[in-house]
Amino acid sequence: MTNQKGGVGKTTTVANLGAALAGAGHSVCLVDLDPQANLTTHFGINARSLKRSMYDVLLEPAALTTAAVMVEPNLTVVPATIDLAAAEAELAGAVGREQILRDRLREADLPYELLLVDCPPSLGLLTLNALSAVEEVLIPLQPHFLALQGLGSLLETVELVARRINPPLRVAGVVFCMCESATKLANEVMADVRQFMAEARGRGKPWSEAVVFETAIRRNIKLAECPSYGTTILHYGPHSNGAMDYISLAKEFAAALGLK
Amino acid sequence: MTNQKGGVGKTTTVANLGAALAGAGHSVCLVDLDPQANLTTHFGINARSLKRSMYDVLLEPAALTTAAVMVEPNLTVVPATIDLAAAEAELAGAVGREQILRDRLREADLPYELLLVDCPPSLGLLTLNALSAVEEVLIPLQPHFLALQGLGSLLETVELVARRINPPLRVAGVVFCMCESATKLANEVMADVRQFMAEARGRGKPWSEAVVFETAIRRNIKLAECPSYGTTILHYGPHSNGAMDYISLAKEFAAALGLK
Ligand SMILES: Nc1ncnc2c1ncn2[C@@H]1O[C@H](COP(=O)(O)OP(=O)(O)OP(=O)(O)O)[C@@H](O)[C@H]1O
Ligand SMILES: Nc1ncnc2c1ncn2[C@@H]1O[C@H](COP(=O)(O)OP(=O)(O)OP(=O)(O)O)[C@@H](O)[C@H]1O
Ligand SMILES: [Mg+2]
Ligand SMILES: [Mg+2]
Repeated sequence: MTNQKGGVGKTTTVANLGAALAGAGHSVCLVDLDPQANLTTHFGINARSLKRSMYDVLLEPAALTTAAVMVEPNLTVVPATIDLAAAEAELAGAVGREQILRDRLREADLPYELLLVDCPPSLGLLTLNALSAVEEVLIPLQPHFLALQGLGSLLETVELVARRINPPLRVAGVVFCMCESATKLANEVMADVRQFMAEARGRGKPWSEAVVFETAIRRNIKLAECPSYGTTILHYGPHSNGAMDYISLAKEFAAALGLK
Repeated sequence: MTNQKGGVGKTTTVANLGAALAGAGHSVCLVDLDPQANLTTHFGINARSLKRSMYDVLLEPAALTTAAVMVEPNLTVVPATIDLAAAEAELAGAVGREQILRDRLREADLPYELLLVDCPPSLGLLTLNALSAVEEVLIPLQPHFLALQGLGSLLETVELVARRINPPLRVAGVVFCMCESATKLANEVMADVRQFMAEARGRGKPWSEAVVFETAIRRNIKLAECPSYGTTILHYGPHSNGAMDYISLAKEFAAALGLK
């Protein structure tokens, strides 16, 4: 889950889409790769009480499962701490520095069907590690003008990683977040994105087969409230727009990836 | 203007507060220190047509004024390009790498009364350069739970820079952005922040005399629309909530800094 534009709904989507997929019976692991550790906070995990976190997984190195925390049935979180901010500098000189996470994920058979990685708002080494370790990229996008600006450089980075490091990498989909669909701006930006993606069809780009999900996540204050209770929208507001939207997105996502 | 949390209104505040201060007769320079170059885009500056940008100012080195673009009377922007992303790696080994921007600003008498620097959503080298070069820090904050989480590490970073590199550095103020003041969440978070800042009074911290501005910037779609017209809210929607809020913030800001 990546987009270098800040505050577009990356963490909120990893947490709530992850919970909705887990609720549908998939065994899901959420990886917090952001030193801000917002995903870790979202599930009420106290960073100070952790013996292991993503920093140890990347640098010690420790197996991913040794840092994993089960938060709900079928749903596990691998937490982050602020130490992760140092990882970028510490890994900068390593051989194949973009592939450290990939190595970790390959070391052992992970007991999860799905792994969702929450990235920081940058295209730095942590995000490159995520892009090198996975096969599908999800792009959360707030339908605002400034958020649209960065899409080009994000796609270029995906293409570079696919060409040089991780050939199977492709953009699985784009999901609109924090939508105020009554506004002209949102409709214009969404139309722009849909058109851009339609024109890329069949042209052999890593995003040529990307799905622009029909489900748009509406702006809904309960989605911003639930992290303060350390839980997801499915528990905090099961009948809210937020829950309906993420359940509907989970169905579309599972179909797009051919799950079950 | 800094906050490592993404999407909290940093760029929007630099652009519109800057314009409101310029409108009030102050000579203002806005510096884009984010490789996403959203501030540059906000003023309709085409990054591809630039001879010089902040990358050159930091690395060539070139004087700040050689890259400056006048966008309105009293208002100048020093643009960024994506190249700035490379500056972090290129400067990483330099002696006193946090003080490159400070050196540039000291080289010549700048013809501006005020300089506002827009930072990327991180506490990396570009943000450290901004914190080392200025005397006051403004913290834009969306009154959401996740946005509150990062305030601690941001203040710690300010304290470290003040202790080791830039002793006069202090937090001038906190401004609430994208406020939905009818929500319980916003009121709770704002009360938390006001209390935290009140308790720090007189304790000799760089934020002990910080003002939590009375003016809260309300969520207003026109603020998200104006960048697509390459202008600020003062031109695009002069009678909107967005314009009123930023004009009122400019008055409070000028008073807090003792301008005029
Ligand atoms: N659909 C929504 N409706 C209302 N608020 C939302 C919604 N989605 C996210 N939020 C809130 O908006 C803010 C930004 O979302 P979030 O933190 O998930 O974005 P992000 O892309 O992960 O940010 P960062 O770039 O800092 O990692 C958070 O405070 C979150 O609680
Ligand atoms: N008061 C507001 N009302 C409505 N939309 C706003 C408001 N302030 C900012 N926005 C919009 O919200 C988004 C985030 O704001 P902005 O880009 O200024 O934040 P930022 O902190 O600079 O983000 P980044 O961390 O990516 O640099 C933008 O699309 C902007 O147009
Ligand atoms: Mg996040
Ligand atoms: Mg910005």
